[in-house]
Amino acid sequence: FNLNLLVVGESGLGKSTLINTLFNKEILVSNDDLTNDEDTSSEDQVKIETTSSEIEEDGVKLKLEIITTPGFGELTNNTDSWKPIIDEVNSRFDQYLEAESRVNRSTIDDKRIHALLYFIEPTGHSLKALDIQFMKQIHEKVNLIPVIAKSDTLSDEEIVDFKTKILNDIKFHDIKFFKPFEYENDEEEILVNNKKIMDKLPFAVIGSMKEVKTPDGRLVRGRSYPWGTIEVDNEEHNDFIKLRQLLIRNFLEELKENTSNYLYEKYRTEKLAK
Amino acid sequence: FNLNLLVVGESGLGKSTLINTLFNKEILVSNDDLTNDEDTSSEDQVKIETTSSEIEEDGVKLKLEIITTPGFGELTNNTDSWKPIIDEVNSRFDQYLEAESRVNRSTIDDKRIHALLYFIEPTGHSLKALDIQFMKQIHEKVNLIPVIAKSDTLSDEEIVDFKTKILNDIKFHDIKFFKPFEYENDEEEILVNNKKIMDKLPFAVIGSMKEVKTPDGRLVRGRSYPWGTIEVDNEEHNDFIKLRQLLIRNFLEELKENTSNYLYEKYRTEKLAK
Ligand SMILES: Nc1nc2c(ncn2[C@@H]2O[C@H](COP(=O)(O)OP(=O)(O)O)[C@@H](O)[C@H]2O)c(=O)[nH]1
Ligand SMILES: Nc1nc2c(ncn2[C@@H]2O[C@H](COP(=O)(O)OP(=O)(O)O)[C@@H](O)[C@H]2O)c(=O)[nH]1
Repeated sequence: FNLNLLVVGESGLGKSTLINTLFNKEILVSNDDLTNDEDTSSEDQVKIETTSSEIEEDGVKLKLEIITTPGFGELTNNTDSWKPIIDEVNSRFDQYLEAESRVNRSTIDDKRIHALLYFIEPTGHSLKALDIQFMKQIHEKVNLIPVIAKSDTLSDEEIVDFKTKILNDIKFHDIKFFKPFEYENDEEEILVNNKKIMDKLPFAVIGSMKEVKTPDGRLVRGRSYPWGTIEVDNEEHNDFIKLRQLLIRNFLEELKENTSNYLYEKYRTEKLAK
Repeated sequence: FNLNLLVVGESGLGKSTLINTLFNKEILVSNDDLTNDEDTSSEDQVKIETTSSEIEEDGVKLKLEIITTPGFGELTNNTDSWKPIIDEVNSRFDQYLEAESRVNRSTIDDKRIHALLYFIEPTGHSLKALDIQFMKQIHEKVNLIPVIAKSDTLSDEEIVDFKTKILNDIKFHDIKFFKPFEYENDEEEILVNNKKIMDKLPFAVIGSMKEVKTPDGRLVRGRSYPWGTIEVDNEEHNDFIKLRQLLIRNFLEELKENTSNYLYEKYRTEKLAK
Protein backbone atom coordinates (compact mmCIF):
# COMPACT_ATOMS: atom_id res chain seq x y z
CA PHE A 1 0.00 0.00 0.00
CA ASN A 2 1.25 3.46 -0.76
CA LEU A 3 -0.12 6.96 -0.27
CA ASN A 4 1.23 10.17 -1.82
CA LEU A 5 -0.09 13.14 0.08
CA LEU A 6 0.36 16.76 -1.02
CA VAL A 7 0.21 19.23 1.88
CA VAL A 8 -0.30 22.93 1.11
CA GLY A 9 -0.97 26.05 3.17
CA GLU A 10 0.72 29.15 4.58
CA SER A 11 3.55 28.77 7.05
CA GLY A 12 2.60 28.31 10.68
CA LEU A 13 -0.80 26.66 10.16
CA GLY A 14 0.33 23.50 11.95
CA LYS A 15 0.80 21.40 8.81
CA SER A 16 3.92 19.52 9.93
CA THR A 17 2.37 18.91 13.32
CA LEU A 18 -0.86 17.60 11.80
CA ILE A 19 0.88 15.16 9.45
CA ASN A 20 2.93 13.78 12.34
CA THR A 21 -0.23 13.52 14.44
CA LEU A 22 -2.16 11.71 11.66
CA PHE A 23 0.44 8.97 11.43
CA ASN A 24 1.65 9.24 15.03
CA LYS A 25 5.24 9.56 13.89
CA GLU A 26 7.73 12.44 13.66
CA ILE A 27 7.79 12.43 9.84
CA LEU A 28 8.12 16.19 9.21
CA VAL A 29 10.30 18.63 11.09
CA SER A 30 8.64 21.86 12.14
CA ASN A 31 10.15 25.00 10.59
CA ASP A 32 10.84 26.28 14.09
CA ASP A 33 13.66 23.85 14.61
CA LEU A 34 15.35 24.79 11.35
CA THR A 35 15.22 28.54 11.80
CA ASN A 36 18.45 30.45 12.13
CA ASP A 37 18.93 33.75 13.87
CA GLU A 38 19.11 35.97 10.87
CA ASP A 39 16.51 36.95 8.34
CA THR A 40 14.17 34.01 8.51
CA SER A 41 11.69 35.27 5.92
CA SER A 42 14.16 34.24 3.26
CA GLU A 43 11.92 32.12 1.06
CA ASP A 44 11.79 33.83 -2.32
CA GLN A 45 9.88 31.12 -4.15
CA VAL A 46 7.81 28.03 -3.57
CA LYS A 47 9.93 24.88 -3.14
CA ILE A 48 8.75 21.28 -3.49
CA GLU A 49 10.01 18.97 -0.75
CA THR A 50 9.38 15.24 -0.48
CA THR A 51 9.60 13.17 2.69
CA SER A 52 9.18 9.39 2.66
CA SER A 53 8.20 7.25 5.59
CA GLU A 54 7.00 3.73 6.21
CA ILE A 55 4.26 3.39 8.79
CA GLU A 56 2.13 0.53 10.01
CA GLU A 57 -1.64 0.68 10.27
CA ASP A 58 -3.51 -2.31 11.71
CA GLY A 59 -0.56 -4.54 10.89
CA VAL A 60 -0.45 -3.31 7.29
CA LYS A 61 2.64 -1.48 6.01
CA LEU A 62 1.90 1.84 4.36
CA LYS A 63 4.54 3.52 2.19
CA LEU A 64 3.97 7.21 2.69
CA GLU A 65 5.24 10.09 0.59
CA ILE A 66 4.49 13.57 1.93
CA ILE A 67 4.99 16.44 -0.52
CA THR A 68 5.29 19.85 1.15
CA THR A 69 5.56 23.29 -0.40
CA PRO A 70 7.51 25.74 1.80
CA GLY A 71 7.24 29.29 0.51
CA PHE A 72 3.57 29.02 -0.46
CA GLY A 73 1.80 32.22 0.61
CA GLU A 74 5.00 33.56 2.17
CA LEU A 75 5.95 36.36 -0.18
CA THR A 76 4.55 39.84 -0.56
CA ASN A 77 3.68 38.75 -4.12
CA ASN A 78 2.13 35.27 -4.20
CA THR A 79 0.53 35.55 -7.62
CA ASP A 80 2.50 32.62 -9.07
CA SER A 81 2.82 30.46 -5.98
CA TRP A 82 0.53 27.83 -7.48
CA LYS A 83 2.77 27.19 -10.51
CA PRO A 84 5.57 25.04 -9.03
CA ILE A 85 2.90 22.96 -7.29
CA ILE A 86 0.82 22.34 -10.41
CA ASP A 87 4.05 21.51 -12.26
CA GLU A 88 4.81 18.90 -9.61
CA VAL A 89 1.37 17.30 -9.92
CA ASN A 90 1.69 17.25 -13.71
CA SER A 91 5.20 15.86 -13.69
CA ARG A 92 4.02 12.96 -11.53
CA PHE A 93 1.21 12.26 -14.03
CA ASP A 94 3.79 12.44 -16.86
CA GLN A 95 6.05 10.07 -14.99
CA TYR A 96 3.21 7.53 -14.78
CA LEU A 97 2.18 8.09 -18.41
CA GLU A 98 5.71 7.40 -19.50
CA ALA A 99 6.01 4.29 -17.30
CA GLU A 100 2.67 3.01 -18.59
CA SER A 101 3.85 3.21 -22.17
CA ARG A 102 6.76 0.87 -21.55
CA VAL A 103 6.55 -2.90 -22.16
CA ASN A 104 6.96 -4.10 -18.57
CA ARG A 105 4.05 -2.41 -16.80
CA SER A 106 3.63 -4.74 -13.88
CA THR A 107 5.88 -2.89 -11.53
CA ILE A 108 4.96 0.74 -12.04
CA ASP A 109 5.86 2.84 -9.05
CA ASP A 110 2.78 5.01 -8.50
CA LYS A 111 4.00 8.48 -7.59
CA ARG A 112 0.78 10.27 -8.52
CA ILE A 113 -0.71 12.57 -5.88
CA HIS A 114 -3.58 10.70 -4.23
CA ALA A 115 -4.87 13.57 -2.11
CA LEU A 116 -4.25 17.23 -1.32
CA LEU A 117 -4.71 18.50 2.21
CA TYR A 118 -5.27 22.23 1.80
CA PHE A 119 -4.94 24.20 5.05
CA ILE A 120 -7.22 27.19 5.58
CA GLU A 121 -6.27 29.89 8.10
CA PRO A 122 -8.91 30.07 10.87
CA THR A 123 -9.83 33.72 10.28
CA GLY A 124 -13.56 33.23 10.81
CA HIS A 125 -14.19 35.30 7.66
CA SER A 126 -14.38 33.95 4.11
CA LEU A 127 -11.66 32.33 2.00
CA LYS A 128 -8.74 34.47 0.89
CA ALA A 129 -8.02 35.34 -2.73
CA LEU A 130 -4.96 33.07 -2.58
CA ASP A 131 -7.00 30.10 -1.28
CA ILE A 132 -9.52 30.43 -4.08
CA GLN A 133 -6.91 30.97 -6.78
CA PHE A 134 -4.94 27.91 -5.71
CA MET A 135 -7.90 25.58 -5.30
CA LYS A 136 -9.27 26.60 -8.71
CA GLN A 137 -5.92 25.78 -10.30
CA ILE A 138 -5.63 22.35 -8.72
CA HIS A 139 -9.07 20.88 -7.96
CA GLU A 140 -9.39 19.05 -11.26
CA LYS A 141 -6.01 17.36 -10.89
CA VAL A 142 -6.10 16.07 -7.32
CA ASN A 143 -8.57 14.92 -4.69
CA LEU A 144 -8.98 18.16 -2.74
CA ILE A 145 -9.56 17.85 1.01
CA PRO A 146 -9.88 21.30 2.64
CA VAL A 147 -9.10 21.51 6.36
CA ILE A 148 -9.48 24.36 8.82
CA ALA A 149 -6.09 24.67 10.51
CA LYS A 150 -5.59 25.26 14.24
CA SER A 151 -9.31 25.05 14.79
CA ASP A 152 -8.85 25.59 18.53
CA THR A 153 -8.81 29.29 17.58
CA LEU A 154 -12.54 29.05 16.88
CA SER A 155 -15.45 28.46 19.23
CA ASP A 156 -18.03 25.82 18.30
CA GLU A 157 -20.37 28.54 16.97
CA GLU A 158 -17.61 30.14 14.91
CA ILE A 159 -16.69 26.76 13.40
CA VAL A 160 -20.25 26.21 12.19
CA ASP A 161 -20.36 29.71 10.60
CA PHE A 162 -16.91 29.40 9.10
CA LYS A 163 -17.61 25.99 7.54
CA THR A 164 -20.78 27.42 5.98
CA LYS A 165 -18.88 30.40 4.56
CA ILE A 166 -16.11 28.20 3.16
CA LEU A 167 -18.59 25.82 1.53
CA ASN A 168 -20.46 28.78 0.04
CA ASP A 169 -17.22 30.26 -1.35
CA ILE A 170 -16.22 26.85 -2.74
CA LYS A 171 -19.63 26.45 -4.39
CA PHE A 172 -19.61 29.99 -5.76
CA HIS A 173 -16.26 29.39 -7.47
CA ASP A 174 -17.23 25.92 -8.79
CA ILE A 175 -14.42 24.32 -6.85
CA LYS A 176 -14.77 20.54 -6.59
CA PHE A 177 -13.56 18.86 -3.42
CA PHE A 178 -13.27 15.13 -2.79
CA LYS A 179 -16.63 13.39 -2.46
CA PRO A 180 -16.70 9.62 -2.21
CA PHE A 181 -18.85 7.77 -4.67
CA GLU A 182 -22.11 6.59 -3.16
CA TYR A 183 -22.81 3.01 -4.08
CA GLU A 184 -26.48 2.25 -3.85
CA ASN A 185 -25.86 -1.33 -2.81
CA ASP A 186 -23.58 -0.39 0.10
CA GLU A 187 -24.81 -1.47 3.50
CA GLU A 188 -26.80 1.09 5.41
CA GLU A 189 -24.14 1.25 8.10
CA ILE A 190 -21.40 2.08 5.61
CA LEU A 191 -23.50 4.82 3.99
CA VAL A 192 -24.33 6.31 7.37
CA ASN A 193 -20.70 6.24 8.51
CA ASN A 194 -19.44 7.76 5.29
CA LYS A 195 -22.06 10.47 5.51
CA LYS A 196 -20.96 11.26 9.06
CA ILE A 197 -17.41 11.77 7.84
CA MET A 198 -18.28 13.87 4.79
CA ASP A 199 -20.74 16.02 6.75
CA LYS A 200 -17.82 17.42 8.70
CA LEU A 201 -16.01 18.84 5.67
CA PRO A 202 -14.07 21.07 5.75
CA PHE A 203 -12.56 19.33 8.79
CA ALA A 204 -11.76 21.66 11.69
CA VAL A 205 -8.62 20.03 13.05
CA ILE A 206 -5.92 20.42 15.63
CA GLY A 207 -2.63 18.57 15.82
CA SER A 208 -0.21 17.71 18.58
CA MET A 209 2.46 15.15 19.39
CA LYS A 210 2.67 16.31 23.01
CA GLU A 211 1.18 14.26 25.81
CA VAL A 212 -0.83 16.35 28.22
CA LYS A 213 -2.92 15.55 31.26
CA THR A 214 -6.67 16.18 31.22
CA PRO A 215 -8.51 17.55 34.29
CA ASP A 216 -9.77 14.01 34.97
CA GLY A 217 -6.24 12.66 34.91
CA ARG A 218 -6.02 10.99 31.48
CA LEU A 219 -2.81 11.28 29.44
CA VAL A 220 -3.71 12.28 25.89
CA ARG A 221 -2.25 13.92 22.79
CA GLY A 222 -3.25 17.55 23.04
CA ARG A 223 -2.43 21.15 23.84
CA SER A 224 -2.28 22.61 27.31
CA TYR A 225 -3.46 26.18 28.05
CA PRO A 226 -3.93 28.05 31.33
CA TRP A 227 -7.69 27.85 30.73
CA GLY A 228 -7.95 24.23 29.67
CA THR A 229 -6.61 21.23 27.81
CA ILE A 230 -7.67 20.41 24.26
CA GLU A 231 -7.54 16.78 23.12
CA VAL A 232 -6.65 15.73 19.57
CA ASP A 233 -8.66 12.49 19.67
CA ASN A 234 -11.76 13.98 21.29
CA GLU A 235 -14.51 14.47 18.73
CA GLU A 236 -16.10 17.11 20.98
CA HIS A 237 -12.95 19.19 20.52
CA ASN A 238 -12.23 18.90 16.77
CA ASP A 239 -12.64 16.75 13.61
CA PHE A 240 -9.22 15.07 13.70
CA ILE A 241 -10.67 11.58 14.06
CA LYS A 242 -12.92 12.13 11.03
CA LEU A 243 -10.00 13.31 8.88
CA ARG A 244 -7.95 10.31 9.92
CA GLN A 245 -10.82 7.96 9.08
CA LEU A 246 -11.16 9.53 5.65
CA LEU A 247 -7.47 9.38 4.81
CA ILE A 248 -6.45 6.09 6.31
CA ARG A 249 -9.49 3.92 6.83
CA ASN A 250 -12.70 4.49 4.96
CA PHE A 251 -11.58 6.21 1.77
CA LEU A 252 -7.92 5.40 1.18
CA GLU A 253 -8.75 3.01 -1.67
CA GLU A 254 -11.31 5.37 -3.11
CA LEU A 255 -8.85 8.29 -3.10
CA LYS A 256 -6.42 6.14 -5.10
CA GLU A 257 -9.08 4.82 -7.47
CA ASN A 258 -10.39 8.29 -8.16
CA THR A 259 -6.84 9.43 -8.90
CA SER A 260 -6.17 6.48 -11.18
CA ASN A 261 -9.53 6.05 -12.95
CA TYR A 262 -10.68 9.63 -13.19
CA LEU A 263 -8.13 12.39 -12.49
CA TYR A 264 -5.24 10.64 -14.24
CA GLU A 265 -7.37 9.52 -17.19
CA LYS A 266 -8.61 13.08 -17.60
CA TYR A 267 -5.02 14.38 -17.64
CA ARG A 268 -3.91 11.64 -20.05
CA THR A 269 -6.77 12.35 -22.45
CA GLU A 270 -6.12 16.10 -22.49
CA LYS A 271 -2.39 15.57 -22.91
CA LEU A 272 -2.63 13.08 -25.74
CA ALA A 273 -5.22 15.21 -27.51
CA LYS A 274 -2.77 18.07 -27.88
CA PHE B 1 -8.29 64.60 24.88
CA ASN B 2 -8.07 62.92 21.54
CA LEU B 3 -6.40 59.79 20.26
CA ASN B 4 -5.88 58.82 16.60
CA LEU B 5 -5.16 55.13 16.36
CA LEU B 6 -4.07 53.37 13.17
CA VAL B 7 -4.95 49.66 13.14
CA VAL B 8 -3.26 47.39 10.59
CA GLY B 9 -3.12 43.65 9.98
CA GLU B 10 -4.52 40.90 7.77
CA SER B 11 -8.23 40.20 7.80
CA GLY B 12 -9.53 37.91 10.53
CA LEU B 13 -6.87 38.66 13.16
CA GLY B 14 -9.50 40.00 15.58
CA LYS B 15 -8.67 43.69 15.04
CA SER B 16 -12.23 45.02 15.19
CA THR B 17 -12.95 42.87 18.21
CA LEU B 18 -9.83 44.05 20.00
CA ILE B 19 -10.52 47.75 19.44
CA ASN B 20 -14.07 47.30 20.76
CA THR B 21 -12.71 45.39 23.75
CA LEU B 22 -10.07 48.06 24.51
CA PHE B 23 -12.68 50.78 24.78
CA ASN B 24 -15.53 48.50 25.85
CA LYS B 25 -17.75 49.85 23.11
CA GLU B 26 -18.97 48.53 19.75
CA ILE B 27 -16.96 51.05 17.73
CA LEU B 28 -16.01 48.86 14.73
CA VAL B 29 -18.24 46.38 12.96
CA SER B 30 -16.74 42.97 12.27
CA ASN B 31 -16.37 42.12 8.58
CA ASP B 32 -18.48 39.03 9.17
CA ASP B 33 -21.61 41.07 9.53
CA LEU B 34 -21.02 42.95 6.31
CA THR B 35 -20.26 39.93 4.16
CA ASN B 36 -22.62 39.12 1.33
CA ASP B 37 -23.20 35.72 -0.20
CA GLU B 38 -21.19 36.18 -3.33
CA ASP B 39 -17.50 36.55 -3.89
CA THR B 40 -16.34 37.96 -0.61
CA SER B 41 -12.67 38.19 -1.46
CA SER B 42 -13.48 41.25 -3.51
CA GLU B 43 -10.97 43.70 -2.08
CA ASP B 44 -8.64 44.65 -4.90
CA GLN B 45 -6.74 47.36 -3.06
CA VAL B 46 -6.10 48.70 0.42
CA LYS B 47 -8.78 51.18 1.54
CA ILE B 48 -8.48 53.71 4.36
CA GLU B 49 -11.53 53.88 6.64
CA THR B 50 -12.03 56.22 9.57
CA THR B 51 -14.39 55.65 12.49
CA SER B 52 -14.93 58.28 15.17
CA SER B 53 -16.22 57.66 18.65
CA GLU B 54 -16.42 59.49 21.93
CA ILE B 55 -15.67 57.40 24.97
CA GLU B 56 -15.29 58.14 28.66
CA GLU B 57 -12.34 56.99 30.74
CA ASP B 58 -12.32 57.79 34.49
CA GLY B 59 -14.78 60.61 33.94
CA VAL B 60 -12.63 62.10 31.15
CA LYS B 61 -14.00 62.33 27.62
CA LEU B 62 -11.73 60.88 24.96
CA LYS B 63 -12.30 61.73 21.30
CA LEU B 64 -11.24 58.60 19.44
CA GLU B 65 -10.45 58.23 15.75
CA ILE B 66 -9.75 54.68 14.57
CA ILE B 67 -8.18 54.34 11.14
CA THR B 68 -8.53 50.88 9.62
CA THR B 69 -7.09 49.48 6.39
CA PRO B 70 -9.31 46.74 4.88
CA GLY B 71 -7.56 44.97 2.04
CA PHE B 72 -4.11 44.96 3.69
CA GLY B 73 -2.51 41.55 3.09
CA GLU B 74 -5.65 40.30 1.32
CA LEU B 75 -4.48 40.08 -2.28
CA THR B 76 -2.34 37.50 -4.01
CA ASN B 77 0.04 40.42 -4.69
CA ASN B 78 0.54 42.60 -1.61
CA THR B 79 3.74 44.30 -2.74
CA ASP B 80 2.25 47.80 -2.62
CA SER B 81 -0.20 47.37 0.22
CA TRP B 82 1.85 49.73 2.42
CA LYS B 83 1.53 52.70 0.03
CA PRO B 84 -2.03 53.91 0.70
CA ILE B 85 -1.31 53.63 4.44
CA ILE B 86 1.91 55.66 4.33
CA ASP B 87 0.11 58.20 2.14
CA GLU B 88 -2.55 58.53 4.84
CA VAL B 89 0.03 59.07 7.60
CA ASN B 90 1.81 61.67 5.46
CA SER B 91 -1.37 63.47 4.48
CA ARG B 92 -2.26 63.86 8.15
CA PHE B 93 1.19 65.33 8.82
CA ASP B 94 0.69 67.66 5.82
CA GLN B 95 -2.70 68.66 7.13
CA TYR B 96 -1.12 69.68 10.44
CA LEU B 97 1.80 71.45 8.73
CA GLU B 98 -0.62 73.47 6.71
CA ALA B 99 -2.78 74.33 9.74
CA GLU B 100 0.31 75.32 11.70
CA SER B 101 1.33 77.81 9.05
CA ARG B 102 -1.91 79.76 9.33
CA VAL B 103 -2.30 82.84 11.55
CA ASN B 104 -4.86 81.44 14.02
CA ARG B 105 -3.05 78.40 15.43
CA SER B 106 -4.87 78.05 18.72
CA THR B 107 -7.51 75.65 17.51
CA ILE B 108 -5.60 73.17 15.38
CA ASP B 109 -7.47 69.90 15.11
CA ASP B 110 -4.75 67.27 15.64
CA LYS B 111 -5.42 64.47 13.17
CA ARG B 112 -1.90 63.05 13.24
CA ILE B 113 -1.58 59.33 13.93
CA HIS B 114 -0.59 58.92 17.59
CA ALA B 115 -0.02 55.16 17.52
CA LEU B 116 -0.09 52.17 15.19
CA LEU B 117 -1.32 48.82 16.45
CA TYR B 118 0.23 46.28 14.10
CA PHE B 119 -1.33 42.81 14.33
CA ILE B 120 0.92 39.80 13.89
CA GLU B 121 -0.58 36.42 12.93
CA PRO B 122 0.09 33.85 15.70
CA THR B 123 2.02 31.40 13.49
CA GLY B 124 4.62 30.56 16.10
CA HIS B 125 7.33 30.99 13.43
CA SER B 126 9.08 34.26 12.57
CA LEU B 127 7.65 37.44 11.02
CA LYS B 128 6.39 37.31 7.46
CA ALA B 129 7.95 39.24 4.59
CA LEU B 130 4.86 41.47 4.51
CA ASP B 131 5.12 42.27 8.25
CA ILE B 132 8.75 43.29 7.93
CA GLN B 133 8.22 45.29 4.74
CA PHE B 134 5.34 47.22 6.25
CA MET B 135 6.97 47.94 9.59
CA LYS B 136 10.15 49.14 7.87
CA GLN B 137 8.11 51.56 5.77
CA ILE B 138 6.22 53.03 8.70
CA HIS B 139 8.25 52.79 11.91
CA GLU B 140 9.86 56.21 11.55
CA LYS B 141 6.53 57.94 11.04
CA VAL B 142 4.37 56.51 13.81
CA ASN B 143 4.67 55.02 17.27
CA LEU B 144 4.72 51.32 16.38
CA ILE B 145 3.10 48.94 18.88
CA PRO B 146 3.27 45.34 17.64
CA VAL B 147 0.69 42.92 19.04
CA ILE B 148 0.33 39.17 18.66
CA ALA B 149 -3.25 38.63 17.52
CA LYS B 150 -5.54 35.86 18.83
CA SER B 151 -2.86 34.79 21.27
CA ASP B 152 -5.14 32.04 22.63
CA THR B 153 -3.79 30.03 19.68
CA LEU B 154 -0.44 29.80 21.48
CA SER B 155 0.49 27.99 24.66
CA ASP B 156 2.47 29.90 27.31
CA GLU B 157 5.71 28.29 26.10
CA GLU B 158 4.96 29.13 22.47
CA ILE B 159 4.25 32.76 23.41
CA VAL B 160 7.65 33.12 25.06
CA ASP B 161 9.42 31.64 21.99
CA PHE B 162 7.35 33.63 19.53
CA LYS B 163 7.98 36.95 21.32
CA THR B 164 11.71 36.22 21.28
CA LYS B 165 11.64 35.46 17.54
CA ILE B 166 9.65 38.59 16.77
CA LEU B 167 11.98 40.81 18.80
CA ASN B 168 14.99 39.23 17.08
CA ASP B 169 13.46 39.83 13.64
CA ILE B 170 12.62 43.42 14.61
CA LYS B 171 16.16 44.00 15.85
CA PHE B 172 17.71 42.37 12.78
CA HIS B 173 15.80 44.70 10.48
CA ASP B 174 16.47 47.84 12.58
CA ILE B 175 12.78 48.37 13.13
CA LYS B 176 12.04 50.82 15.94
CA PHE B 177 8.97 50.22 18.06
CA PHE B 178 7.51 52.52 20.68
CA LYS B 179 9.64 52.78 23.81
CA PRO B 180 8.66 55.30 26.47
CA PHE B 181 11.29 57.76 27.54
CA GLU B 182 12.84 56.82 30.86
CA TYR B 183 13.06 59.83 33.12
CA GLU B 184 15.73 59.37 35.74
CA ASN B 185 13.82 61.42 38.30
CA ASP B 186 10.63 59.38 37.98
CA GLU B 187 9.53 57.62 41.12
CA GLU B 188 10.71 54.08 41.50
CA GLU B 189 7.15 52.79 41.39
CA ILE B 190 6.47 54.46 38.05
CA LEU B 191 9.67 53.10 36.54
CA VAL B 192 8.88 49.61 37.79
CA ASN B 193 5.32 49.74 36.47
CA ASN B 194 6.40 51.07 33.09
CA LYS B 195 9.04 48.39 32.83
CA LYS B 196 6.43 45.72 33.59
CA ILE B 197 4.34 46.99 30.69
CA MET B 198 7.17 47.31 28.20
CA ASP B 199 8.61 43.90 29.12
CA LYS B 200 5.51 42.29 27.66
CA LEU B 201 6.04 43.70 24.16
CA PRO B 202 4.94 42.50 21.69
CA PHE B 203 1.67 42.08 23.61
CA ALA B 204 0.00 38.69 23.17
CA VAL B 205 -3.66 39.70 23.27
CA ILE B 206 -7.14 38.34 22.90
CA GLY B 207 -10.33 40.31 22.44
CA SER B 208 -13.98 39.66 23.15
CA MET B 209 -17.16 41.59 23.82
CA LYS B 210 -19.03 38.42 24.84
CA GLU B 211 -19.81 37.71 28.47
CA VAL B 212 -19.00 34.15 29.46
CA LYS B 213 -19.16 32.23 32.69
CA THR B 214 -15.96 30.93 34.30
CA PRO B 215 -15.81 27.51 36.01
CA ASP B 216 -15.97 29.30 39.37
CA GLY B 217 -19.11 31.15 38.32
CA ARG B 218 -17.84 34.66 37.50
CA LEU B 219 -19.25 36.55 34.50
CA VAL B 220 -16.35 37.95 32.46
CA ARG B 221 -15.50 39.15 28.96
CA GLY B 222 -13.98 36.14 27.24
CA ARG B 223 -14.24 33.22 24.84
CA SER B 224 -15.88 29.94 25.65
CA TYR B 225 -14.50 26.65 24.31
CA PRO B 226 -15.46 23.03 25.08
CA TRP B 227 -12.14 22.67 26.92
CA GLY B 228 -12.21 25.89 28.90
CA THR B 229 -12.98 29.59 29.17
CA ILE B 230 -10.39 32.27 28.39
CA GLU B 231 -10.72 35.64 30.11
CA VAL B 232 -9.78 38.95 28.46
CA ASP B 233 -8.97 40.73 31.72
CA ASN B 234 -6.99 37.87 33.28
CA GLU B 235 -3.25 38.56 33.11
CA GLU B 236 -2.57 34.83 33.40
CA HIS B 237 -4.39 34.37 30.09
CA ASN B 238 -3.00 37.22 27.93
CA ASP B 239 -1.47 40.74 27.90
CA PHE B 240 -4.67 42.68 27.18
CA ILE B 241 -4.51 44.61 30.47
CA LYS B 242 -0.94 45.70 29.72
CA LEU B 243 -1.87 46.93 26.24
CA ARG B 244 -4.78 48.87 27.65
CA GLN B 245 -2.56 50.44 30.32
CA LEU B 246 -0.07 51.49 27.65
CA LEU B 247 -2.63 53.01 25.32
CA ILE B 248 -5.04 54.59 27.70
CA ARG B 249 -3.36 55.10 31.06
CA ASN B 250 0.37 55.20 31.44
CA PHE B 251 1.59 56.34 28.04
CA LEU B 252 -1.24 58.15 26.26
CA GLU B 253 0.40 61.54 26.78
CA GLU B 254 3.81 60.20 25.86
CA LEU B 255 2.50 58.70 22.61
CA LYS B 256 1.11 62.09 21.65
CA GLU B 257 4.24 63.98 22.74
CA ASN B 258 6.48 61.64 20.79
CA THR B 259 4.29 62.14 17.73
CA SER B 260 4.29 65.90 18.12
CA ASN B 261 7.84 66.59 19.28
CA TYR B 262 9.76 63.93 17.42
CA LEU B 263 7.95 62.08 14.59
CA TYR B 264 6.14 65.16 13.27
CA GLU B 265 9.20 67.41 13.61
CA LYS B 266 11.26 64.83 11.73
CA TYR B 267 8.68 64.75 8.92
CA ARG B 268 8.45 68.53 8.85
CA THR B 269 12.22 68.98 8.67
CA GLU B 270 12.59 66.46 5.83
CA LYS B 271 9.67 67.97 3.93
CA LEU B 272 10.81 71.58 4.22
CA ALA B 273 14.35 70.60 3.28
CA LYS B 274 13.21 69.41 -0.16
N1 LIG C 1 -3.23 26.36 18.38
C1 LIG C 1 -2.66 25.39 17.65
N2 LIG C 1 -1.34 25.44 17.44
C2 LIG C 1 -0.79 24.43 16.71
C3 LIG C 1 -1.56 23.37 16.19
N3 LIG C 1 -0.75 22.54 15.51
C4 LIG C 1 0.49 23.06 15.60
N4 LIG C 1 0.48 24.20 16.33
C5 LIG C 1 1.61 25.05 16.66
O1 LIG C 1 1.81 25.97 15.59
C6 LIG C 1 3.20 26.19 15.36
C7 LIG C 1 3.54 25.88 13.91
O2 LIG C 1 3.31 24.51 13.66
P1 LIG C 1 3.95 23.77 12.41
O3 LIG C 1 3.47 22.36 12.41
O4 LIG C 1 5.42 24.00 12.37
O5 LIG C 1 3.27 24.58 11.20
P2 LIG C 1 3.63 24.57 9.63
O6 LIG C 1 4.54 25.75 9.40
O7 LIG C 1 2.32 24.76 8.94
O8 LIG C 1 4.25 23.25 9.32
C8 LIG C 1 3.94 25.34 16.37
O9 LIG C 1 4.25 26.17 17.48
C9 LIG C 1 2.92 24.28 16.78
O10 LIG C 1 3.09 23.80 18.08
C10 LIG C 1 -2.98 23.36 16.45
O11 LIG C 1 -3.74 22.49 16.03
N5 LIG C 1 -3.46 24.39 17.20
N1 LIG D 1 -9.43 32.89 19.00
C1 LIG D 1 -9.73 34.20 18.95
N2 LIG D 1 -10.67 34.63 18.09
C2 LIG D 1 -10.95 35.95 18.08
C3 LIG D 1 -10.29 36.87 18.91
N3 LIG D 1 -10.77 38.11 18.65
C4 LIG D 1 -11.71 37.97 17.70
N4 LIG D 1 -11.83 36.65 17.34
C5 LIG D 1 -12.72 36.09 16.34
O1 LIG D 1 -12.08 36.18 15.07
C6 LIG D 1 -13.04 36.51 14.06
C7 LIG D 1 -12.61 37.77 13.33
O2 LIG D 1 -12.61 38.85 14.21
P1 LIG D 1 -12.61 40.35 13.67
O3 LIG D 1 -12.56 41.26 14.86
O4 LIG D 1 -13.73 40.54 12.71
O5 LIG D 1 -11.23 40.40 12.89
P2 LIG D 1 -10.68 41.52 11.87
O6 LIG D 1 -11.02 41.04 10.48
O7 LIG D 1 -9.20 41.55 12.07
O8 LIG D 1 -11.33 42.80 12.22
C8 LIG D 1 -14.38 36.63 14.76
O9 LIG D 1 -15.05 35.38 14.62
C9 LIG D 1 -14.01 36.88 16.20
O10 LIG D 1 -14.98 36.41 17.12
C10 LIG D 1 -9.29 36.37 19.82
O11 LIG D 1 -8.65 37.10 20.58
N5 LIG D 1 -9.06 35.03 19.78
